[in-house]
Amino acid sequence: HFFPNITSIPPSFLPNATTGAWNAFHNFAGCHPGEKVDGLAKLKQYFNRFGYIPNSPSNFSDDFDDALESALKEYQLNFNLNTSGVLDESTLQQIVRPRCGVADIINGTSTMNSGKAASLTTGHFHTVGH
Amino acid sequence: YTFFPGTPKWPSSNLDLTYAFFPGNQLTDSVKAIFSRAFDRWAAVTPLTFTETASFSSADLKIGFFSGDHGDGEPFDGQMGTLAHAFSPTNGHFHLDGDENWVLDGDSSSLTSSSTSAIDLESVAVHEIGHLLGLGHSSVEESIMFPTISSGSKKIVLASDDIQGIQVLYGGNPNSNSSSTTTTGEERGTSDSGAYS
Repeated sequence: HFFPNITSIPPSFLPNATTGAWNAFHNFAGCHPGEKVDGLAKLKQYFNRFGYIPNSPSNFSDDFDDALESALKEYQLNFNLNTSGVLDESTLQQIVRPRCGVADIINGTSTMNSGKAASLTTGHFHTVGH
Repeated sequence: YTFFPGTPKWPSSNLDLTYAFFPGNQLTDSVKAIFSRAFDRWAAVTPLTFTETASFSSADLKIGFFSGDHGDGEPFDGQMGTLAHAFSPTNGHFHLDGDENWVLDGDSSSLTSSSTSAIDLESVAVHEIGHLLGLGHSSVEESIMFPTISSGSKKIVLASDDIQGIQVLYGGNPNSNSSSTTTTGEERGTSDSGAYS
């Protein structure tokens, strides 16, 4: 569907703005490691889709396990969020945004913030090239 | 800026790239012009050139709108969610989700961005062309290669992070004074071409 500008979109096309593919993830606000929440498997599929959970089991569980916590922290690092490992509101707002389908981590190689040397991202270390 | 694993790029023997649109989409000239503008942004800061060709099969870069499962193992998911994907060099395939509300001028300054499910086509095109040329995703939120975009927003100007990355791969535009600086891996983060800012 092509429109010359936003105001030209018929109102009947707009209600879908609140039913985006990932909007249901907002229900996981506040979830933390150790919990089991219905539907959490779909969030794992999301992280698997974009490379944060590398191996895809036949079906994901609804457990907030170590794999999900690790994926979440890596995602938070890549998107400049607080790396709490908790599904806080700012993290969920980022997750549900429409995005490019290309993975952030390809063949296990993290390319964004989490793949950079600590000296480049934190500023706490001083290195000398030899 | 980042690159795909192995740092794939277009060979120096083929920097004059052709692009074509999937004939089945029957895109209008105004839609095609959006992509032309997006290519121009990358051409301005590199030695690369982009020319439209009518031959889809022989084009270096193949652009098409598709819905759902379209045969490449990366099915689209309907409105919102994933918007598009493109493959690293020298694959050349660039697919956009045909179920989105694509706007040709996504400037939503008069609207609340959360009130619409419209996606600015040029913003996505500029981003995906970055992938076609070899750039991966960036954590710099202002950069074109940041993975997400808010509905109703428009981001089409290459940031210094984007320019530094693409110039590591291809060098600067020899015909442009403003992009003459070419960064290397050792210089990343310390050199700013200043082009397109």
